[in-house]
Amino acid sequence: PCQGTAGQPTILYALLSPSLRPRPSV
Amino acid sequence: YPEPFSGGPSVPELILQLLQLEPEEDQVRARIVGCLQEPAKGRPDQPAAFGLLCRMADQTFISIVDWARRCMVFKELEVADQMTLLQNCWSELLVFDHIYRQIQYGKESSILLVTGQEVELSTVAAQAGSLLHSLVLRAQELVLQLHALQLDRQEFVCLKFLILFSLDVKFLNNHSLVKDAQEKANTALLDYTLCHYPHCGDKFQQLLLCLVEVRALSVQAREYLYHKHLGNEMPRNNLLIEMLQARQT
Repeated sequence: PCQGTAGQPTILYALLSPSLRPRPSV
Repeated sequence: YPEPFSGGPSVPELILQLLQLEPEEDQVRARIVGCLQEPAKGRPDQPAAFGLLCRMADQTFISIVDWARRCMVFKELEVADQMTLLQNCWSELLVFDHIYRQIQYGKESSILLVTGQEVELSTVAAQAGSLLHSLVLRAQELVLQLHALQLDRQEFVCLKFLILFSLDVKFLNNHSLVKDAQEKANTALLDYTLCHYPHCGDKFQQLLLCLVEVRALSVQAREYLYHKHLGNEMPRNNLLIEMLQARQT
C-alpha cells in the first residue's frame, strides 16, 4: 500500500514516513 | 456561537487532548498562503484560479495529515495502517474542515477559504461550474444544520477524530488500538453532549447523523475531482488525485 502505481513512494507515504521527513512540497 | 470552552472537569480527557492538538487557524493560513505564493508547477494551459484551488486543497490536506500524525493512537500505528485510515477518510476530513470553517465564519451568502479569502456564492454560481456550485450549496445546507445544532469546538475535534478512525478495523493490522480509539471517542462525545447540552438529549445522535451527510458530500466531492481528472484538468502531481486513485484500487 506504500507504493504508487509507478512503483514510486506515494506523496502520502512521504508525508507519513519518519525516514522521509522533512515533508516534500507538493 | 457557543464560546470555545477550554477545559474543566466535565470535559472528557480525550477531548481536552484533542483541543491541545488542534492547529491554530492563523498558522495554517500563513503556511498555506506562503506555499501558494511559490511559483506554481501546474499546467500552463490551466486556468490560474482552478490551479490555485487545487494547490490550496492539497496544502489543506497536508495540514490534516500533520494533525493526524500528532494525534494520539494514530501516531502509534505503523505507516501502513496510517495510510489505510487516511485513504479511507481524506475527503471527509477535507469536507468537515471546510464545513467547520464556514460555521465559525457565520455568513450565509459567502464562503471563507482556508487562505482567508471570502468568495460570494453568486461568484461561485457564475464562475465555478454547476458541479462545484451544487457541492458548495449542499455544504452550506450542512453548515446551517450544524449551526442550528450549536456544534462547538469540543464536538468538532471529537467528530474529526471519529472520522479519522471510522474505518472497520478488519482492514487494519492493529485492530485493538483502533477499536479502543473508536470506543473512547464515541464515549467522550456522548458524555460531553449529555453533560453540556442536557436540554438537547439526542445531540449525540444528531451529530452522528451529520457525519452521514459529510460522507455523502465527500462522495460528491470525489466524483467532482474524478470528473476534473478525466477531463485532464487537474495539475500534475496532485495529492488529492493520488488519494482518489489509492482509494479506488
